[in-house]
Amino acid sequence: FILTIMVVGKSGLGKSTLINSMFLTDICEYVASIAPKTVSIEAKSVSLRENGINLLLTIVDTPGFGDSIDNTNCLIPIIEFLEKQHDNHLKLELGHSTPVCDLRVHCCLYFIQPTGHSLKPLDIQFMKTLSNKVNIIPVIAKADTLTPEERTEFKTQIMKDITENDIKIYEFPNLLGDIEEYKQNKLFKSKVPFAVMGANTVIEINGKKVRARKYAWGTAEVENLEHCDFVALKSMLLHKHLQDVIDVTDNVFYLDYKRNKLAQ
Amino acid sequence: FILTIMVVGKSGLGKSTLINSMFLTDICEYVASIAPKTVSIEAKSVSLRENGINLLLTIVDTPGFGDSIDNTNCLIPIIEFLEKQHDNHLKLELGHSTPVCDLRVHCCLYFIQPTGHSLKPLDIQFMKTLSNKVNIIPVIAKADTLTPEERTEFKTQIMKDITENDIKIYEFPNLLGDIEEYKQNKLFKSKVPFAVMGANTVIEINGKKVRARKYAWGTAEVENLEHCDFVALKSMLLHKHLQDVIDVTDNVFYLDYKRNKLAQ
Ligand SMILES: Nc1nc2c(ncn2[C@@H]2O[C@H](COP(=O)(O)OP(=O)(O)O)[C@@H](O)[C@H]2O)c(=O)[nH]1
Ligand SMILES: Nc1nc2c(ncn2[C@@H]2O[C@H](COP(=O)(O)OP(=O)(O)O)[C@@H](O)[C@H]2O)c(=O)[nH]1
Repeated sequence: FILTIMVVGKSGLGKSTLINSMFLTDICEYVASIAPKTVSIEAKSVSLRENGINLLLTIVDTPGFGDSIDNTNCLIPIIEFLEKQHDNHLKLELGHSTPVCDLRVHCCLYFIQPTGHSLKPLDIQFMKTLSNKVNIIPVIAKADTLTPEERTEFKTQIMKDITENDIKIYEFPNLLGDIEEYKQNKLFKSKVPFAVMGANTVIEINGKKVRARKYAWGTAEVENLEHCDFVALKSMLLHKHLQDVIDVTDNVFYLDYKRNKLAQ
Repeated sequence: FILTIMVVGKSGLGKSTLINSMFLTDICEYVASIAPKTVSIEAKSVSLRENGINLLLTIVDTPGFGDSIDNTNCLIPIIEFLEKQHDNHLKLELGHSTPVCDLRVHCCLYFIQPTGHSLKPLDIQFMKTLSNKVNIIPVIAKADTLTPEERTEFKTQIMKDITENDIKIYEFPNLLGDIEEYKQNKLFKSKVPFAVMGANTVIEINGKKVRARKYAWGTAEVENLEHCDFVALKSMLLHKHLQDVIDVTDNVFYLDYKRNKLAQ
């Protein structure tokens, strides 16, 4: 399997930590202080074994996104990158070039600040634009900032903003196999947008080593479904619907690009 | 005592909750979803009794700050407001007008997002500009987002950014009274920038009702010094150095404005 995930969101929302937690690798370095002046696109690939399958994973990072005083143009390098990959694939199909590594992005994890209010104007506008180019999976970053009640309310408001602004986020399919699979898929699907937490520290809890964040008032566990939706995101994206995000990219976004390009 | 506090920071950083927690009043309404297109200035006053003194408190809120896609001009209405108050006071001194209520801002609580990295370019530029006009007290918002280690590291990085960028934040004086007062003042002073948490929920802990945030993994208490620096901020600003922030505003920022205005 070749899987390319783009990560979009302001600096400091725990994106690197989440990716490293999901893939149990240090593919993302914790970049310290210097915020780039413009958005740059950085792709890093790693070969992994996930859930019994071999995965060639590429993470496309977008440092500088949303971090300037004026963010009017920060989508431009991102859209250019997304289209360039479709263009490379098209050239390959038409026999115009020799094989280049296929970096078409299968899904974009869009990180939302856990404000507790609603989507920011920047998020609404940018998610809308991106949703026409790539599978968007919105995630609520640093979900341990929200109490259970706040999380529920915030998810409701986000989905309301998404619907009202006509943002077409990626929709996980239903699993029509056995009844247990169907029910768990339905349960995980109901948690969208996933409220995620990541951790780069491993803590021993009840004799077991787990990724967790240790506060003075308690320890938030990444893989505890009562603490956050990390397990749901990982299961839905990497286990249950891996083939579907790849198929939608091929059959919807790529064909859309091809149609427009050939029409010119 | 007349005390005017300005609150500056992006929407969703818990500003309203913190102010209401500090003054045990609902002076700030929890404004829901609609982010204003430009920065507006809203002043709300309330009469309180705090630590045995009568306080006429005015909170100057700045909704819309930092919430647009392009934030280049979001300081303009704020600077205009700050200068207008000095101007009103000058007109009064020169006998040019009848008394208007004195809304000169004694301190500005500048809310920093708990990213765990460093100050954002916007924060550096805007804090620098504001620090020439008003007492700036930077606070790390939603400090329960940070583990104790992250908090320490983040504070160090923020102070480094502040020093390197020559941002003159308000400096609490030393208390040269008795040794106990001196030591507690020194201890609280060492916690700058204060990592604060606020809560609009009251929870019963060990038979006592306290403001706290209840998570699945534990309850973070606002007034527990091991959980956050709320008690230090409240004590330093409202109890130990209330007169000093007023004096510095009168003797430094107001006189500075007056000198420049009369020189024109
Ligand atoms: N509260 C909280 N902090 C987190 C979480 N994930 C990462 N962090 C911390 O947030 C800071 C920034 O994380 P990082 O992954 O570098 O963010 P990035 O800039 O978006 O890549 C670090 O101090 C992390 O330990 C999370 O889920 N919750
Ligand atoms: N984690 C955390 N959440 C907070 C804190 N203070 C407030 N909140 C929550 O953050 C959300 C926004 O708070 P609010 O005070 O309206 O933020 P404002 O927009 O800056 O005025 C609400 O859901 C609050 O309950 C805090 O200290 N920590």
